[in-house]
Amino acid sequence: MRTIAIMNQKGGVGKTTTSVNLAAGLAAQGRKVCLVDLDPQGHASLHVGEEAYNGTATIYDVFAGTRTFSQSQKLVDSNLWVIPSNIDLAAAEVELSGEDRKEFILKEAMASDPEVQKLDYVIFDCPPSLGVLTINALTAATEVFIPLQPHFLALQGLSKLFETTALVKRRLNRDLSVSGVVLCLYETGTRLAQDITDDLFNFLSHSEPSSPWSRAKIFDSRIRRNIKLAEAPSFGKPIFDYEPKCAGAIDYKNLSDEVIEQEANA
Amino acid sequence: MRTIAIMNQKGGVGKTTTSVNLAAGLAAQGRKVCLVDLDPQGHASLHVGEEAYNGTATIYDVFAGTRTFSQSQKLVDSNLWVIPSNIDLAAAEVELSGEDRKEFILKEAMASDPEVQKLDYVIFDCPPSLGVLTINALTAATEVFIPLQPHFLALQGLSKLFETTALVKRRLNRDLSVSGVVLCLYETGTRLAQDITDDLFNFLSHSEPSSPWSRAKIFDSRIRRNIKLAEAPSFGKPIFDYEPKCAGAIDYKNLSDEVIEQEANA
Ligand SMILES: Nc1ncnc2c1ncn2[C@@H]1O[C@H](COP(=O)(O)OP(=O)(O)OP(=O)(O)O)[C@@H](O)[C@H]1O
Ligand SMILES: Nc1ncnc2c1ncn2[C@@H]1O[C@H](COP(=O)(O)OP(=O)(O)OP(=O)(O)O)[C@@H](O)[C@H]1O
Ligand SMILES: [Mg+2]
Ligand SMILES: [Mg+2]
Repeated sequence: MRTIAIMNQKGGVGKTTTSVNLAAGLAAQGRKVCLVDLDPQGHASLHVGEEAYNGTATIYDVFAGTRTFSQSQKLVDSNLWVIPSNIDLAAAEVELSGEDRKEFILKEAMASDPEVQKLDYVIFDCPPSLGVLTINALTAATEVFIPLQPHFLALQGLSKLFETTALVKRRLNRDLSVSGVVLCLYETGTRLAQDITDDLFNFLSHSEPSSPWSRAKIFDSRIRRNIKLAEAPSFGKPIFDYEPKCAGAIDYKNLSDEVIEQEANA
Repeated sequence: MRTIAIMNQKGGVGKTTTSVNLAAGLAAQGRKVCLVDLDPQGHASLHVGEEAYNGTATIYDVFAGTRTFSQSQKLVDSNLWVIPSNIDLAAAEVELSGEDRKEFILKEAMASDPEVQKLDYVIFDCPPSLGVLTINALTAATEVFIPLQPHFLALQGLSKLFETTALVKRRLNRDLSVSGVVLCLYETGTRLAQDITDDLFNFLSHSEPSSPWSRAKIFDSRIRRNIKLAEAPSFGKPIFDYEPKCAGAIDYKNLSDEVIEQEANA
């Protein structure tokens, strides 16, 4: 089972769009996938048409210990489950702050639930912050994918991201590594996208062997800017159900294929 | 003197791009403008070429009380000053949490500094959060401009934003009102941008007379998506110095003109 945190503390860079469409792309290839919405904004939940109303199981129940991980999973398509979130999760950040082992609630919920082992992929959509919800994803996961918009200011936040993953790896989760960067909102044909991608490539090729980045690559599949990807959430559908022939669907299919190919090298 | 908070807790929607280019546009028309970078990421500072190194005055000094507001201003162009920020400001959020009147530090620093009154505009670039730094902008300012990307998920965060401004108005700053929404990253010719703009318009026209939104309008000037706006920060220049003829410069000039026209109706 692969456990992947989709993470970047910068807002609006494509975390949710990537979490939802990668999960859907993997499920379409027959993998059993659970998408976990870790953002109190509940955008991933909205995006798959699973707005969490009163009484619905949410990831908050897992944090509060009132439901198990698998009890909170909701089937949204063949091979695709979601554990939705809603604004209750914002309370979790406060409630957890005093708790012992607050960084490991998700990990321990998954480890103690045999049903979870039947999944091929668990994908965590992280909120735009480095708080306790993101840290729970980073201890529950072994892989990190970083969506990144190839803009100048986007690179500035990267060093903070690196520090956090390195800290988590050293202190909380020895198995953590950054598998790669997914270039999102890619404006093809612009100098800026090319320059920033080159800068990123240079940065990654000079990383310390002991850092969690040492084997991170830039995924070959780049997600181009495509209005269809921004429309899909308003229909509560992954891109493949909304507009299967558009550039956004092609790009996320390519990414899913690339992620599946990695299985052979694991 | 007009004091304007450029605010939206959602990340990557154009707050910094708008703060910098609106400030520069107003200064180009002869207004004395001070741009205040309230984000520990320091993006507005970078964008005007004022990265704050050791020893440079920053907005942290104003929060710490070690420098006055006007002592921290740095002239970056004719009529345009910036008070830069850097990562030290992240410490302020923690240090302030116990303080009495922590929501009013900026306001009081400005009120006690006669030099500040010589300015025509103070523009606060807020971080993507509703924490103490943003609250300081909302008590120091009388106006709020909300940059918004006309996407489906962008509307979801709006109610939280409304609650916060209403709460601040009621409890901390009776003079606060939301002047308007600046549509940013506008993808012309797309159904999505048009639909979301219509939804926003309907929302605003049905607001409570007592809410801070009751006279909020959507600025006529919309800022179109334009790669030049994303390139300018890497040169440390507002758009008018970097690429004066591009669509981004035209749009921000229009916005500056529209803001200046408001002076007649004040
Ligand atoms: N490739 C793309 N082309 C066009 N629009 C996109 C693309 N990727 C994402 N978007 C849109 O851009 C906005 C931000 O994307 P998204 O919500 O996935 O980012 P995020 O990193 O999850 O944001 P947050 O930090 O708020 O969680 C959304 O409105 C989304 O629909
Ligand atoms: N109209 C536009 N056209 C193209 N790129 C833009 C436009 N406006 C902003 N950008 C780019 O989009 C990214 C996000 O914009 P910006 O930094 O202004 O948003 P922000 O709301 O201040 O983000 P944060 O929440 O991180 O403070 C930046 O890389 C910026 O250069
Ligand atoms: Mg998201
Ligand atoms: Mg900003």
